[in-house]
Amino acid sequence: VQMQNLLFRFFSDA
Amino acid sequence: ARLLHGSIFAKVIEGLRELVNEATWECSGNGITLQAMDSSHVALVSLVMRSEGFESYRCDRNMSLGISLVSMSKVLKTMGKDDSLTIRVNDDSDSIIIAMESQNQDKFADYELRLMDLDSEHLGIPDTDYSCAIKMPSSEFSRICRDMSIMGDSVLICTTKEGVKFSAKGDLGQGSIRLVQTTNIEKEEEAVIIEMKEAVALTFAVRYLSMFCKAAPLSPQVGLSLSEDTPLMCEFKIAEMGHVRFYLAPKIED
Repeated sequence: VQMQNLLFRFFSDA
Repeated sequence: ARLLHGSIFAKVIEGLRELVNEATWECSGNGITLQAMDSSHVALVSLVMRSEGFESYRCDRNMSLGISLVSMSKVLKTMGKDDSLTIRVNDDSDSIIIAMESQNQDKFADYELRLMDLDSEHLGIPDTDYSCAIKMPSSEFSRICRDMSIMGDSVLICTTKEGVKFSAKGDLGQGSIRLVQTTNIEKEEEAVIIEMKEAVALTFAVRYLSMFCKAAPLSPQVGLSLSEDTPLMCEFKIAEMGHVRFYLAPKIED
């Protein structure tokens, strides 16, 4: 199964 | 903000409105920018339209305008294909005015859209030195996304120095499309160009890639930038004025 990442993992919550 | 070719703005809206229904447009003296995530926080769009790209542009003070892209799209559908477009907001007004002029100046349409009060969430997008940067015809990329979506809901994108391979698998079976890097480049717009520092293999949800392709009418070429365990960047340039950049978080093998 492939899990979908969320953007928060990569982009900081400015 | 006035555009001689209002169709450019319509293409921007059509490129965004499936991914995000509403967004905050940040207007300043430098031009217009927008950043918004889709509702599942998996994809993000970043728009830049620089002031010098407009036929005329004036912004006396910075404004954040909450706009429904769905409503804006409906209004822009009434625009003639050669119309010029002027968008204005009067100070302390709660609506945006959209004015369209026919080419031979004999028809003038005016619409007023109510502004929305949106909480603008802003993400910091780090500058990334991508392992791989692909340039290809945007129509080709749209076609590949459509073809791969037949076979599955995820696309594996693998790059090698020979070219790039898109593959998908699902209940029906599996399929793949391999593009070889163009060697004798006659027309840049039709070439597949791959700059690769190191090979990458990443999986993405194809439905988001297909939504990004709604912005393909903006530019004959699309730029895809990839690094391992990093969101894909999919860029459509807006000639002489800026770009629409989409970011999509990769899937991971669990």
